[in-house]
Amino acid sequence: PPITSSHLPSHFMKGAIIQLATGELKRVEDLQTQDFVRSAEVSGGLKIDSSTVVDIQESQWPGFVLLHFVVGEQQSKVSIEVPPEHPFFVYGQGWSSCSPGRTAQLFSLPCHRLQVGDVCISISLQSLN
Amino acid sequence: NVEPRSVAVFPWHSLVPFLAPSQPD
Repeated sequence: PPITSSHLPSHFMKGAIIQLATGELKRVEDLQTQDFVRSAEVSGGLKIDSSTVVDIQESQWPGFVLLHFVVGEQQSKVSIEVPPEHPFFVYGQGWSSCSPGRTAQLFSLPCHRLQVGDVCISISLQSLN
Repeated sequence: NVEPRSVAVFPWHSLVPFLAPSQPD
């Protein structure tokens, strides 16, 4: 089932305090690509993947969008359903969503429009070998 | 009286999606 809109967490709200893996505290709107990269480096067990948006469709669930990504070096195909206001962090660009207007309305978080070809930051478990 | 307000602190990894293939190759 998709992530429900009513449960979109408040950590996307402008001003929310985020703790990096280094212990540093930053506001969500001030985060930069390097913050995620460094956090992944110092945290055990997690790694950052580059996830490229390859398609954006309407979901069968009303009010949701279906996002298709290719993830990591393996180019694995992963699809997720989210509300259009759900922000993703795009490399070198920052927060982006399918509906920047709704994101601004709900979270006051400035966003770019998420587009096919954007490379988002995602995490996965680090391989044990 | 001013009651102390707690400030929520969220971990960085809660902001990014966990994307992993359900069936590894």
